[in-house]
Amino acid sequence: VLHSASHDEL
Amino acid sequence: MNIFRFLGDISHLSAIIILLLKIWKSRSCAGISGKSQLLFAIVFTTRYLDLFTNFISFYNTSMKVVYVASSYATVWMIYSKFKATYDGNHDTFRVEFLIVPTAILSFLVNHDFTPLEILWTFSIYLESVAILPQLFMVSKTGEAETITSHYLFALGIYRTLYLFNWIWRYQFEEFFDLIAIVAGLVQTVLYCDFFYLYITKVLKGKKLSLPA
Repeated sequence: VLHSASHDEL
Repeated sequence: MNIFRFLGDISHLSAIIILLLKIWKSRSCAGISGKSQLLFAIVFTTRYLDLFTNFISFYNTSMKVVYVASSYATVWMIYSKFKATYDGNHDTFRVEFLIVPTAILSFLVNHDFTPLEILWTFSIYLESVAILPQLFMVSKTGEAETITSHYLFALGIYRTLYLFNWIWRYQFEEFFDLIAIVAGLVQTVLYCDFFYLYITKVLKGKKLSLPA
């Protein structure tokens, strides 16, 4: 998986 | 949330507060690159556009508000309130050489070709090089105030801790964001020579001075 959909980091 | 990411956020927040207090208390922004602070304000603005549309947690939202507000306050202090103390002659890094390539790259390499995602990607790429004007200014003036070197250390450590956070999240959460990881590596590498000077000089009570 390239990345998680939601950007949950600052 | 894991300990590395939490410590990283705390380190980032303290860097921002250290700088705000340094300028406000000393009523001077000597030795501070206004260009880097402008770039950080752009980084936070383009990254947190989903501030009102995408609620993740109270912590997430409040930290974003603090980051954006403090970055604008810092830019205002440098270019307006204490502009008489701004050392423009040494803050000469050509930021267009940072903004244009990162903007082009964010169109070419991103996770999703949508406005919000491209702006988020641009913000990630820009953040990785945003400190260059400041490091360039320190090398030009040949030295930095001790409080400024603490600011730079806290700022550099934050993304270094985020690298460990991404290892943790890959291991335990199957989370993997290649763009953030590569940009974070570049960002951390740019601090390496500063880290070396900070640890060998500042921690021994000496002033940070670069071989001019």
